[in-house]
Amino acid sequence: ESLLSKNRELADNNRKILDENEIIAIDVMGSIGSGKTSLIKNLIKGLKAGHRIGVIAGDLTTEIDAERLREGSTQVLQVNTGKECHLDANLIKRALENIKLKEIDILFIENVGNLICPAEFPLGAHKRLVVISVTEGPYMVVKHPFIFREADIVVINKIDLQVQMGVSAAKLKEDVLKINKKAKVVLTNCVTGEGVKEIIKCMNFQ
Amino acid sequence: ESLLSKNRELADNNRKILDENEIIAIDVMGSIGSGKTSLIKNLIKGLKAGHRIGVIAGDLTTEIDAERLREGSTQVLQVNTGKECHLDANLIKRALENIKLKEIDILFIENVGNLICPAEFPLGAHKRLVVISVTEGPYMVVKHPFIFREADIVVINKIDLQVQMGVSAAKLKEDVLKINKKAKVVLTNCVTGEGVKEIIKCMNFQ
Ligand SMILES: Nc1nc2c(ncn2[C@@H]2O[C@H](COP(=O)(O)OP(=O)(O)OP(=O)(O)O)[C@@H](O)[C@H]2O)c(=O)[nH]1
Ligand SMILES: Nc1nc2c(ncn2[C@@H]2O[C@H](COP(=O)(O)OP(=O)(O)OP(=O)(O)O)[C@@H](O)[C@H]2O)c(=O)[nH]1
Ligand SMILES: [Mg+2]
Ligand SMILES: [Mg+2]
Ligand SMILES: [Zn+2]
Ligand SMILES: [Zn+2]
Repeated sequence: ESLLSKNRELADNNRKILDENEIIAIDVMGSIGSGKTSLIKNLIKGLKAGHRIGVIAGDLTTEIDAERLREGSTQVLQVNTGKECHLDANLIKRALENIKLKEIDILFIENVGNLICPAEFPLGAHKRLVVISVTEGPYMVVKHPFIFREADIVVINKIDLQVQMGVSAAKLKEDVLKINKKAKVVLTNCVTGEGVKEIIKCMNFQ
Repeated sequence: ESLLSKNRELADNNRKILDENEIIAIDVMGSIGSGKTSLIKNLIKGLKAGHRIGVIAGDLTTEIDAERLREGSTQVLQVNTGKECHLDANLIKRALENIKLKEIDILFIENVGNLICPAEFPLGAHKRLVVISVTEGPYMVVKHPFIFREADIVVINKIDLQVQMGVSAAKLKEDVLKINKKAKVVLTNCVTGEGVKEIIKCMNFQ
């Protein structure tokens, strides 16, 4: 049985476990350093009044992101992938076994910084969110069609640096909609929190 | 035979072909959008007076980087990896068969934007150069030790944005030297070309 179909099977099983525990899970993907952790921090701030939030932070070998996220959420688990360049459904299956599932209703999963492989390895989340930033240049979307085709929400971050970079966030948004007209695209500044309210709206949490 | 040792074998063979043709090859790796293409453009500008330069540009599906580099170099070949997140020695072997090797003496290989897998897949180049930029944040080096351990030259780019990002390029340089004290680390601005002369010096071309 191929690696991808085995992963698909495990992802479907993860989804079943999340649904049984009434947890909505969001797979947060994006380029290296695009702002995934900063975005999750902002989302937790905006959601924690009415929710109990858990986080699985994926990274090669460090605990840096898990440490940064611990300040805001109830349960943060760091998963180290060693040399693997993406999270997979098996790592998530094992992580779920180490989380008190009855105590959370939203789960953010920060994927490894990579615009290529996570598109091929679903984790069983309900929503797939991709974060890119204007500092990566104007070709980010057109160069990585597969991941944007799979995204429910796309965040174009670091809009405060558009002028210095000579890159238009609005043009990047257009590029996304050309590939995937059903994607919700939001422009953000994850230092000030601009745009985060709009993302929370598209996520439709109660 | 494992995937990695098969790749190692093909890399050694590529190296042999390059040496027979008296070509110095540089594997240019780095994060997505860190400035690899901009750096190669700058290096070509600084070197073309005394050299004949070829480029292999690696990307998923587009020809964007090859197009941008064609203006400055004698032979530019685009290699598309499809869904593979790194170049491998086999793709380079086939690319070398499509380049007039007698007509170049320097070959730049732009790897796919990824700080993880290229560390595991040598291509047979003489030098390994890694480009990161201050806009990815302060943890880039400590989070990806393996690739910096393998690097001969490390470029910290977009230094014009240090203040706005609140990220110190000098600190990133220190982080590299802690992991790999033999690496040459150069700070650059690939829009103005600042720092490029220093990289050319470390490359020791005649
Ligand atoms: N100027 C600016 N900087 C930002 C913005 N959002 C995040 N940053 C900075 O960008 C850097 C990277 O942010 P992170 O949140 O760590 O990015 P990440 O995607 O989680 O990074 P990795 O997990 O390491 O791939 C940090 O220095 C942040 O402070 C923004 O909107 N504007
Ligand atoms: N402000 C600033 N922008 C830069 C600098 N170097 C490159 N850029 C910009 O950064 C963006 C990405 O540059 P590229 O050279 O395409 O980066 P890359 O690493 O080749 O990108 P990919 O191949 O797509 O991964 C472009 O918009 C460049 O103009 C720099 O030193 N400062
Ligand atoms: Mg992070
Ligand atoms: Mg490029
Ligand atoms: Zn991968
Ligand atoms: Zn990979």
